[in-house]
Amino acid sequence: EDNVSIGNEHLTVHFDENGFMNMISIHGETHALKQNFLYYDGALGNNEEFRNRSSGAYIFRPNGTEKTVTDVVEIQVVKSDLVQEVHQIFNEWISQVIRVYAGQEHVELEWLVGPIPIDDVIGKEIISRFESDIKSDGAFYTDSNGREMLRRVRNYRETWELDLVEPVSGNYYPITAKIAIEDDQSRLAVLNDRAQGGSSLVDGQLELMVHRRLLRDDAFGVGEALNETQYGTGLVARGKHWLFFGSSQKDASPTLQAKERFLQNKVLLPSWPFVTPVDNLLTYDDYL
Amino acid sequence: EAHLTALRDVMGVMQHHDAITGTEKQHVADDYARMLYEGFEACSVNTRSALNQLAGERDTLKFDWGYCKQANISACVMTENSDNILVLLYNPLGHSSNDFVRLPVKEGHYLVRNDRGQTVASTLIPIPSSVTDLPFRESEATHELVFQGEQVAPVGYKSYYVSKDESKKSLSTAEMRQ
Repeated sequence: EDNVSIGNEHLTVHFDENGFMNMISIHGETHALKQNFLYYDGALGNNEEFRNRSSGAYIFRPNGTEKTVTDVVEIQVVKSDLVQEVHQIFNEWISQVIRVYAGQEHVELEWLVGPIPIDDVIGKEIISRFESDIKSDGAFYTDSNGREMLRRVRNYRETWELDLVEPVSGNYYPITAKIAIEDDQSRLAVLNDRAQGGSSLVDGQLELMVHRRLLRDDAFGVGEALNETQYGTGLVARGKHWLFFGSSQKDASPTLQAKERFLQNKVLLPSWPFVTPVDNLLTYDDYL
Repeated sequence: EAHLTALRDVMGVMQHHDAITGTEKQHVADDYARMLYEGFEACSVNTRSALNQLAGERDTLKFDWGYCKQANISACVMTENSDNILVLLYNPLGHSSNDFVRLPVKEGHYLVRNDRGQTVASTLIPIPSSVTDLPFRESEATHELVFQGEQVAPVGYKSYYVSKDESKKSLSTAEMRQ
C-alpha cells in the first residue's frame, strides 16, 4: 500500500518506504522533515595532555563523525480516534513511538535506547537527528534553563576568534528544554524532557544526544568511565521529544514560539495522575 | 512537616553540581536515586491525606491514592490488577490543562466515566514490543488505556472512574497495521 501517514485535523506526518519519518504536512503545505538515530564513537584518549582526553562524564568528544544505525525501520501503525501512532524498531537497542494526539499541533516522539552494545570495546553516544528544508544559515537557538532562547552560530563565538579543534562537540550546547532553527518561512523546534547536548551541524538540521555509554574515564576527577549498568547490562533510557513545525512569521497569533512555551509548561509540569483501586470499595454510583 | 523536610533535605543535596550533571561515581548516583525515592515516598503520605480531604474524606472511606512509579516503562501494578480504579488528575499549572492520560492495563474492554455521569472517549493502544520485551520489566500490562482529561482547572483536579467491563466495548479500539 502507499506509504504510511498519521495525523489529525492540524497536521500529517508521512513515512517513507523504509519506515523513516520523512515529511510533515501542516496548514496545507508539505515540508521535508526526517528523523533518524545515529551515533558517535567516543574518543579513547590517553588523557595525558589536554588535547588527548577521552569522551566521558565531563566532556563529549566523538572519534570522527556520526555512524548510521540502520537503513530500514520495522514499523507498526496504530490508529484510533484519540491518537495515531507509528511504533518503530531501528535495531535491538533503539526503538521509538511517533504519535499525534487528536487536536494537538505537535508531534510526540518517545524514544527508547539501550543497552548500548560495547562488545567492540568502543563507547557510543546516541543522537536523534532531525533534517528539514529550513535554510537556517548556520544559526540555531538553544534555551537557557527553560527561559531565554540564545542565538548560536555554527563554528563561531561572539567574544573571541574561534580556532575550532573539535568540529562536532565544539558546536554542542546544553539544551535544557528546547532547540530551534528557522528561516523567513518556517520554524522547527524540538522540546526535550531532560537536559541533553544538542546542536545544528548542518543547515536545516537539529540533533539531541539521548544516551551515551563510554569506557574510559576522561580524567577530570570522577575517576570512573560513564558506563552505567543495570541488571548486569547497559542502562536502558526512555524519554520524549516534542516537535513543532510551522510558520516562522512573528505576526501570526499565536506565534509558534508562544505555542512552544505553552506546551513546554504542559510537558514539564504535566497533570499528575493519582490512581487508587476501588474494586469492592466503591461503585460508580457511590463515586457520583 | 517532617516528610516535607525529608524531601527538602534531599533536594538540598541535589544542588551539588555532580547531582545535576551526572559527574559523580556510579554508587553515588545510585545513592542519590535512593535518597530521592525515600523523599518521594515520605511525601506520598502528605499527598494521600491532601487528596482524601479533596475527595471528601469520610472515616469509612479512605482512598489509598498512589502514582505509577514505573509509568516510564508502561507498567503500573494498580492499574493492571484492578477492575475498577479511580483516577485523579491534579493540574499544577496556573492555567487549565487537558492532558492525555495513558494507563498501563491488560487487554480488555474499559469504560471511562467522569464525575457528571458521562462516558469519556477512550481507546486501547498496544504497548510496543520493544518495551514489553525489556528484560527487567515485570508487568502484565500489554496495552495503554488512553483518554483525554477534560479541562482540569488551574491548580485544580478532576477525577474519573475507570471500569473494566466485558459487556461494554471501549469506545474506539485502535486499528492495527504492520
